[in-house]
Amino acid sequence: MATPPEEDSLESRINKATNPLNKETDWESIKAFCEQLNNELEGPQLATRLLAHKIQSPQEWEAMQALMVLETCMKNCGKRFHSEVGKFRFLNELIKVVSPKYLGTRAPELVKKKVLEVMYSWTVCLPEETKISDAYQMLKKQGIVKQ
Amino acid sequence: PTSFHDDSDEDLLNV
Repeated sequence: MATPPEEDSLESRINKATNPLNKETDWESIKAFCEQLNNELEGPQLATRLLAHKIQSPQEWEAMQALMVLETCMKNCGKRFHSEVGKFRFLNELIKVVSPKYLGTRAPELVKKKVLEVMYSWTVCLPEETKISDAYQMLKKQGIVKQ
Repeated sequence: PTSFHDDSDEDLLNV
């Protein structure tokens, strides 16, 4: 049995925050995850990897909670996190969720819709992260984003 | 903590 992540690691916090068994949104764990990722040297890099994995979950509630964590962190965690999310290394993982060539045919509709919504919101409120609009334009060109 | 600024990245996925 894989050793469980230590109690207050980013991994254990994201597991709690996105647990499909949660009856409702676990804002405590979301807040703790955001604070922790800011206090660790490699926090933003690890956080985006963990979030990408959860967002790609076939379980709708787990993926939707992960998107809520992502949105909360984008509002509260500042520049270091913004620049990690603004890299193709992370954006490509979101693109896979909506692209029929990758996970798009299996991903829940609600999750795909939410991914496109948050990406669009970032093109508006984070214009300096130019790769985000590059990725969004490409999705529009491929007809994945309806005009 | 100021992390060293790592700008490494991948190319945009083409779909």
